[in-house]
Amino acid sequence: KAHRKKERKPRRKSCQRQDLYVDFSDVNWDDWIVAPHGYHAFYCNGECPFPLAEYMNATNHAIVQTLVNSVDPSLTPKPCCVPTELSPIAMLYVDECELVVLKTYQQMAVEGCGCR
Amino acid sequence: SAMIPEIGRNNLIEQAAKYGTNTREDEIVNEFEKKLLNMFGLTRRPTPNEDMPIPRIMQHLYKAHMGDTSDGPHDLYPGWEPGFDLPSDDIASTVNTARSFHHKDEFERIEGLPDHHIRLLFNISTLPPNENLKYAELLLHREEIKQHVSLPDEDRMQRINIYEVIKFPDDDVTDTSSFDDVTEEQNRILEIVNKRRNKFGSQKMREPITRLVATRLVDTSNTTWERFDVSAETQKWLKDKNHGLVVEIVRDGDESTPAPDVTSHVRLRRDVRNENEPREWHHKRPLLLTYTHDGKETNLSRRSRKKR
Repeated sequence: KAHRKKERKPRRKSCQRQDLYVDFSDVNWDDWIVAPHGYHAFYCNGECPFPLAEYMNATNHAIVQTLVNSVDPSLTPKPCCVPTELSPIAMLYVDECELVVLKTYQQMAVEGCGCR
Repeated sequence: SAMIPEIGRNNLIEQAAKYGTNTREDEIVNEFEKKLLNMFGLTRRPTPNEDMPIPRIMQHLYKAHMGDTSDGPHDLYPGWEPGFDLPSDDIASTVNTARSFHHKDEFERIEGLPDHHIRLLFNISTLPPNENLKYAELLLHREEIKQHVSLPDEDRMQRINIYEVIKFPDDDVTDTSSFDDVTEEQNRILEIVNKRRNKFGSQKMREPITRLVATRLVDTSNTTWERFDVSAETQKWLKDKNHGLVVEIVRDGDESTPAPDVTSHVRLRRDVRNENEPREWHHKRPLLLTYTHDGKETNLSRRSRKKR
């Protein structure tokens, strides 16, 4: 008997931080933002599959939502892959009054993702 | 002058159309644009002149906040400015915004004060009302006087006096709290007042009332930024009339004599003799730095560089 090759399903990527470099010139903001030219903003993407691994930082609610989804997917979707930790960035820019400003903005870059 | 580039705007309008609400798509996008402006604390998109120079001090401040201690020339971040660094961590940890203000050149002279008294009037009315002013400092750049290096200590010393202008003799007329542009009418009134004063009043009568804010003895044989805490004065300007500060530089021990080489030593005025002046002046002219906090959980403390 010929061995039938086990067909492997392509694995979907599970929830994790993905690279996203925001270059201010891409959105035509390089005329008023002096520094930085851009920054690593990252984003979260991927499945929140069962079983929810430790690194997915699932909340109790996400675990319950997974349970309900397993009983009947029409009741609720699986938990979402979202940022769980964000960090600020500093920007040096010229404001609308032509004043030079250095300001830090909160929650601008993703540090960690999780299933929530 | 839109925050959202044309192509982005069109794509967002398309997406909004799919969402199918009663609101017009372009209104939804305009609302998003407002959120973007609000996020940055702006009222409209900035459109600075292409050749607008960025004060080196501000570049330095950014670099210091980022924890970049590397020295030497760099395209964006030139070397460190001597005598300047982030404010102490007590202050840096309680603020998240720093703004730089240049003084209004046209108000440098005050009628009734000697020529070597330079008035520095900063228009801080654009400080956002939702930001809390925590600290403000006046920065004066001074360059070494090479001929002074070989002089004995006592001949090298000069004194910088900073005064706050409390009141003008005729406060209503010389009020410059709204000094966007001096109108022809205001000029005409000032001329009449000055003529009257010359006719009836003495020199003393025309002098404004000032208060000494800070005094410092400096050694003219080195180059540095002198920093003066003017937080209390700046707080007052936000609530009351702003007549600015007056700076005088005198010989140590001879307060009545203006120090020589003041123009090239402490950069209070433009130096018309220097051909590189316009650009240099922008970087070395007096500067008021305000440090504010907008209530968000960030600060200007020096960041430690993370190893990835």
